[in-house]
Amino acid sequence: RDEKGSDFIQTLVEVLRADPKADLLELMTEVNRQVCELDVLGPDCDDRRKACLEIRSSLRRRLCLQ
Amino acid sequence: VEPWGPEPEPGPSAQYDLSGARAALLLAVTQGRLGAQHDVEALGGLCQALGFETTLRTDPTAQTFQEEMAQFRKRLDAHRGPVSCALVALMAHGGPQGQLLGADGQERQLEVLVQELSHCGALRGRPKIFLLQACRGGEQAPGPPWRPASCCPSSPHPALSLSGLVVHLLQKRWLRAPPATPFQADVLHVCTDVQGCVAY
Repeated sequence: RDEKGSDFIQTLVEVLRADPKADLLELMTEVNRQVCELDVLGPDCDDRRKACLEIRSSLRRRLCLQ
Repeated sequence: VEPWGPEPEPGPSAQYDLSGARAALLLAVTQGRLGAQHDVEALGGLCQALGFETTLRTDPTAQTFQEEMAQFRKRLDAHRGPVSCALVALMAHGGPQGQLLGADGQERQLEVLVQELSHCGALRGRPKIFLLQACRGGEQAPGPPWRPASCCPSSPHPALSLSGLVVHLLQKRWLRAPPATPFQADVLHVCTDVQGCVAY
């Protein structure tokens, strides 16, 4: 985050910009897939860690922002 | 369709009508969060590109978090035309019991902020998107047992599920005054990490 922003927000922006007409829930799944693929350094910079989003939806319809 | 009235049952391929106004509220603590400005700029640009009328507040105090949410709700309820979608992004340090830390180091419970929009009549039956970029604990995955991180305050209270708390609070309102659409419906929460873990 220090240099480029957080993996979550930056990946989310990239994925939504690439396909803004798609269903948002599907896009979030793609964001999570990409975030889970990333290796991140832990706070001590001595070990590689994984991150995983938590997505909770009570949407009743498809949500397409464009 | 009246915002409080019954709606037709959505079919499997139904899509939210987003022809009305869209509003976004971005609350970001950048103090002590190096690089957070990159997120603010990227997300702000995306929201504008997607047609959201965007309100940005940087370095809110804990009190400001709550006040901004309340004002956001009031603005939506006072909007002349229909509001079709709301997006709220909360970016700050956080803790294991669903706390968000304001720029003043004070805490606010995330579920209280989320609940604010469940009272918004203009958003009844409309999609509400919550993006949370914050630690939700000190655990690292995969990693060692819980280790306190400087960004995540410890608490003497046992960990509670944020989603459980939100549902509980919303259900209490549901039981008092059953609306046409459940308060819990039409919400999308996306958190940068699972309950109890740090955000990288």
